[in-house]
Amino acid sequence: TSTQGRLDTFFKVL
Amino acid sequence: MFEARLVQSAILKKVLDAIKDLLTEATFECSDSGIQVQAMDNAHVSLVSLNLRSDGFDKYRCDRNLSMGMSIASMTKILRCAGAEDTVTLRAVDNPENIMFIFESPNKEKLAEYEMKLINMDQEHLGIIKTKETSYSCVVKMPSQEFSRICRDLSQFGESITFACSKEGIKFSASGDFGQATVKLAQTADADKEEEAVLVTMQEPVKLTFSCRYLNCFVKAGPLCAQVQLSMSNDVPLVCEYKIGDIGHIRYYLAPKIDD
Repeated sequence: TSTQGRLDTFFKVL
Repeated sequence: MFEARLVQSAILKKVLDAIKDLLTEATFECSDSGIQVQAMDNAHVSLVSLNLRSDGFDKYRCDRNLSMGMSIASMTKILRCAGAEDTVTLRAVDNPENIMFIFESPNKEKLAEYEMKLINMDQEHLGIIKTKETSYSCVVKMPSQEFSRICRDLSQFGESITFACSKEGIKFSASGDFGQATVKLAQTADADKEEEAVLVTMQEPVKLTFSCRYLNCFVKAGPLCAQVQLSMSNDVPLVCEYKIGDIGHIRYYLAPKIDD
């Protein structure tokens, strides 16, 4: 199974 | 003073159609170089990055930088009041509490002014997309109508769609309780029309899975451009980009599904 990723994981939110 | 005029209000209508399912409100950053919106959906799964360059407007003036928080639903209601052929002008003073939308008919016989209250928004400035362009493993350009169709069709099978791209082309697949679906698009050798072409630029193959719900929001931008560009690398967010005429672009970023 897979879960939806969140963008926060990939980008540093300033 | 801020003033931006577009001869075709239809462009702004289409831009709103392209964001209204993802964002309830957004900060419009206006500067000398144009108008920019960067906002994540509530779940922080996708991000909308809208860029309208000042030189793409028929008239553009921005004396000082403005951040205007706007309700997308209210803006949509106002844009609904514009005729298809109307010119639209956005106008605000320097420390605005309101923004004006002015619609003018082609024969200049009808002038309608709508004022919308701005909203105070927490300044969640996203400094994400300002870094230099990432190079992606696969970049696919394809007809936006075809992409919309595939997302719609495959959404019937499951909650997500897997994109597998190789130098031969791109394969979309979905599976669910009642069966599975696969659509393969080969790179077009010589499409008669540029907008009908499928073009793949590949460094290495990729395979990524994305939520249908978001993809079906992105395809609402289809009417803005005949072609959509999908940029993909394994384990990083998809970039789904639609050009907005000569004025700018809308990019959607979507985090891939990850294995537990």
